[in-house]
Amino acid sequence: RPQSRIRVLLKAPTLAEMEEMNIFEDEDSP
Amino acid sequence: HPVNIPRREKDFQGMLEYKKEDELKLVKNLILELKPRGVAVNLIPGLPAYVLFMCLRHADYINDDQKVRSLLTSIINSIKKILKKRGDDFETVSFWLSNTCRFLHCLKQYSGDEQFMKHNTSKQNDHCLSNFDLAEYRQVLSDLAIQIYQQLIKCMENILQPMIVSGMLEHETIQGVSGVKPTGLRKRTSSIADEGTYTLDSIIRQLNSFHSIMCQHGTDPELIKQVVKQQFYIIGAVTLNNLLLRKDMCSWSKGMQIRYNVSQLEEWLRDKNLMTCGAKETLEPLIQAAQLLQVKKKTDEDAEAICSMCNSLSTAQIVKVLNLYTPVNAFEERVSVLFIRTIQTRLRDRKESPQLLMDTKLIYPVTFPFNPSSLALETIQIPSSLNVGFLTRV
Repeated sequence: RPQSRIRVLLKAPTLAEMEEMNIFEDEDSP
Repeated sequence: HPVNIPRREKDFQGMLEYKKEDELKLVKNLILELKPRGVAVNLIPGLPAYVLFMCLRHADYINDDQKVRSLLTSIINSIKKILKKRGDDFETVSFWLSNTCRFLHCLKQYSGDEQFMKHNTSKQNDHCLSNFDLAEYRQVLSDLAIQIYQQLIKCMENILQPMIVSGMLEHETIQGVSGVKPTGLRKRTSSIADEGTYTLDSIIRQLNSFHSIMCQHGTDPELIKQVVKQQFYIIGAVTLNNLLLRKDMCSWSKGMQIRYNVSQLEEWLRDKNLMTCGAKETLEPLIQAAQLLQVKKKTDEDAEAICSMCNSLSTAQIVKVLNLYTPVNAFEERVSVLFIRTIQTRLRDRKESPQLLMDTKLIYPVTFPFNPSSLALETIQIPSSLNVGFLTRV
C-alpha cells in the first residue's frame, strides 16, 4: 500500500529564499 | 550512441530520466523559451507540468534528495523569471498559472497522501512518489500560484480598464432613448471619432478572448470562475465610480443603458455556464445605481422603496446619485432637497463605511481546489517541438 510508505520530508526554503539561490547568475549579471 | 529500442507503452512507468547537468537545459527549453502562442498551442493542456513532474518522479525514484531539491528550485525560479520578463502578456501568465496549478495538483495526487488519492486508478497509486514527502514544496508552489494569479488579474485589468467607461457608460447602443443629451455631456460627434471608442461589444469580445485562452491552457474550471468574478467586479466598480463622479451619466436614459449592458454581461455568463460563480453578484451595486436612476424619486413611499432596494449601495452613494441626477426629458424632474433629506434620515442608522467610491484594487482571495487528472503518466508522449530529446522515458 503506497500510502503506508514512510517518506522523508524535504524541508523547503520560502519563495523569497529560493530567489536568492539564483540559478541564472551568469546570465543575469551584466 | 546506444540504439533506442522502442518499448511498449505498458512497460513505461511514467518517469523521465535526465542527467543532473541537463537540468538547466530542461527548464530553459520547457519554461523559459517555450512560447505559449507557438509550440504550446498544440500540446495537451498542462504538458510542461506533467513532463516536469515525471522528471521529478525519477529523481525521487533514484532517492536523490539533492536532485529533487535542485529541480524544484529551478522550476520555481524559472517560472518566476519568465513572469518577470513577460508578466504583462496575458497568454504567458495564464499559461504558467495553469501549469503551476497542474504541477501542484500532481504533487498532491501522487504524494501518497490518502486524502488526494481518492480518484486515482491503481496504476496512478503505483506511481506515487516513493521516497520524499514534498508537502513543504507544495506550500511554496501554492504561494507561487497566488503570485501568478495576482499578476494575471493585474494584466487583465490593464487590458479591460480602458474599455470600461466607454463601453459601459458612454457608448449608447439603445437608439432613441436619451433624445436630448443632459447638459454637460460631451457630444459624440462623427462616426470616425467613434471608431476609436470602445463599446460593450469590445468588452464582451475581450471577455471571450480571456476565457478562450484560459480554456485552451486547461485552466481549472474553479479557477476560471474566480477570474471571471474578479473581471466582473472590476467592470462594476469602475463603472459605478465613474457614474458617481459624472453628472452627465446620471440620467434616466443612462440607467436604461446600464441595465441593458448588465443584461448583456449576464447573458455572457449564461452562455459560458458561469452563472453560479458569483460574478453577477459583484455587479449588484451598479445594478442598484441604474435602478435608482430610473425609479420615481418624489414621495415618502418612493423614499422607502429606494431604501429597501439599494442595500448594496452606501448612503453616500445613494445620496450622490440623487444629487447628480439630471433630467433629460420633460417628464423627468430634479430630485428635491427635501427628498434627499428624507432618504438620509431613513438611512441614518445603517452601519457602514462612509466611503463613496468602490475599491478598484480589491482582489478577492483565491483558492486552488484540488483537481486530480485522469491522464496516465506512462502514456504521455513528448513532441519533438519541446526540444527535450535528452530526456529518457522510463
